[in-house]
Amino acid sequence: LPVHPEKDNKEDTMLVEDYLSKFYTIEMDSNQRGWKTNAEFTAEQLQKMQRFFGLKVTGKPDTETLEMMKKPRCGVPDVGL
Amino acid sequence: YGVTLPGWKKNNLTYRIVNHTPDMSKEDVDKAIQKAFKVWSAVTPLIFTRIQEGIADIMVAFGTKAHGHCPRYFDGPLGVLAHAFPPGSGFGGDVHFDEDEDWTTGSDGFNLFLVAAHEVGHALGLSHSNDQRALMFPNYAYISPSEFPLSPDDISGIQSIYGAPTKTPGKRPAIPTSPNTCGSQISFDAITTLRREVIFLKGRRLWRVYPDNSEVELELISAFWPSLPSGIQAAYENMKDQILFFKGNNFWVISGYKVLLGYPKNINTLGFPKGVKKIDAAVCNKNTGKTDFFVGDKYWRYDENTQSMEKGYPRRTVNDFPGISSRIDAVFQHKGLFYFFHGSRQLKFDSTAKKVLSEIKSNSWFNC
Repeated sequence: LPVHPEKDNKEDTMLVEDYLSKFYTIEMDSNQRGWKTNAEFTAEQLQKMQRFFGLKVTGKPDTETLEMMKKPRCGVPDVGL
Repeated sequence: YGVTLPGWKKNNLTYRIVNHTPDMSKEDVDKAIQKAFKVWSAVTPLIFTRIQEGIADIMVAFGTKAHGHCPRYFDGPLGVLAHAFPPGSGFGGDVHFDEDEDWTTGSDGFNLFLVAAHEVGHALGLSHSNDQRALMFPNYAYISPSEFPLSPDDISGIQSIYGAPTKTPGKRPAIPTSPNTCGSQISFDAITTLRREVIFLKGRRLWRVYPDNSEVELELISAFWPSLPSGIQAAYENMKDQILFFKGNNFWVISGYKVLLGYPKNINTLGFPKGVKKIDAAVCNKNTGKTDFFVGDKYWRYDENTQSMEKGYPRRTVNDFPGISSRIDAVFQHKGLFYFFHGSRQLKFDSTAKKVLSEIKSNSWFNC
């Protein structure tokens, strides 16, 4: 079976996880997180980031979202302060 | 805008520059940081005093990766450029810069003044804004340091915490929110018509002038076209109700509020030779459907119908436009006449009679 290139893009996955953990993760206790899977939680954070930057809110690491994540920026989180 | 309250409980704040980046002279670092604080003192009652020793409210330092006891770390070149902490004791109010970045006073690398002004915004209690025009937008965006970097959003944010500057005339500089169009030295980067309007561009801003009823509106270029850069160098309206904007060897085609897909493109797609790096000014002659591009003391002519550059160009501008001998900042056509701008002067030119009719001040369109 052909491997789906998007899935296979480890670098992008690391970029997304690192970006969301730095700028879109609010420290919350496990109760608050509830039964969300990692994927659901990440999709939710991605939507938050996409909404903040005025991107299409897909909850997926599409090209436009990855491009935004690669821009030089301030290290202060965008949420949760 | 967003705020992290509470702000500082006092208006007199101290700052200390703990160390310097080797990328710039110490003097330039000091100047950039001082100017960054001035940005915020211009719009609030806050007064910042630099101290050389001891603990200041706002400690400014350069570090790499994990630095001191800071709970956050830097990530080498690019990525995170700097960070700061909201008002408070300890790390509160402190500003850290990633020394692995290339810090400069200009547009190359990362402009220390612009990043410092953003981080000081955090140190005073602002969080990130999702307004792309705001200084407190999280991503780095270079704007000319000569321009006042705060947007209305930034000013509303900081004044929601500290209020407006105290009214002591003569003590505080006026808020330089836009170049004074009636100043005697005003010049423009580019000018274009748009239907019955004339649009004057300078830095990040544009003025919409309605010649027939003396209305003038000031806006940020990004308010209409967020993906356009500041510092547009040439612009003209073609025959298809579109505007073309030029900066360096890139150009964009705009239709209404939309930047057409596939732009920016390189100007050599229009037929310019590789040696042409930028366009000084451009105007489409509505009578002939031909566009003249002015570069230095020469110009090219482009046929909008055949979408191709005419043969026999470039030609020397002064040969075909007697009297137009210096480099041109901007040009546009209004009621059949052409207005060539150079610095604070403009020449009214009759292309039929092939002569300059009069010389006027560049800001004559602004009812000064």
